[in-house]
Amino acid sequence: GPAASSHDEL
Amino acid sequence: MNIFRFAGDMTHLCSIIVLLLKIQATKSCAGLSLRTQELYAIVFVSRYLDLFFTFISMYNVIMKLIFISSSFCIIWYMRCHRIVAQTYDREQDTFRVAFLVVPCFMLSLMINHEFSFTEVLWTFSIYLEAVAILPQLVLLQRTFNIDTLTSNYIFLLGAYRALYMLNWIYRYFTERDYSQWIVWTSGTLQTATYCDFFYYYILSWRKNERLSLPS
Repeated sequence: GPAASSHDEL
Repeated sequence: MNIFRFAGDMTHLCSIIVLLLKIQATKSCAGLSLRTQELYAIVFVSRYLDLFFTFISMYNVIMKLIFISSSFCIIWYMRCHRIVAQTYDREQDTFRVAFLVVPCFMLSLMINHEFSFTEVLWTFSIYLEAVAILPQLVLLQRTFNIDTLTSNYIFLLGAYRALYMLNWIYRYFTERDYSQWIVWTSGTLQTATYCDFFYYYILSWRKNERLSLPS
């Protein structure tokens, strides 16, 4: 999914 | 970015800065587990390796660099600083970190979103962060020493956990396709291990309070 590849949290 | 996430990042950052300032001011790291601090450094390095591969925002880049450098700064104080290093409870801080690092790495090889170098390392960092406080918990149970671990640090670390959970709940309800099971599961476990730590911290605090009471 899109959330998996883009880790925008720290 | 929502307010919970931002406040969570800020309290996380503050917890590290407060710890660093406290070490600097008191020239002591008594009661602090070097192994936990080293695990945090491993967590930050393996998670933020994506600095080289993906750009999310300037905010993310700066925060990542601050997290990495401040964690190494704490380690430098505990290991190398002429005065601070002498206050480190070397004999008591004996938790075998391999018991945490190896299983977390194995798990990240098995359960991940995608079997790639950065993705596995990212997953590893998430698992490791969940248990990284355990050496600190063991040291606290052994020594009841809360010298450097001020209540500010403990409070900020707890607030960071709570705010990040609120952030996930908020994002789940406001964003489409936002779901991250790995982060949620290990984040919940992390908060649980933290609560355990918090419980022993209060216990030690009360014990110290009793010891310092005038007779």
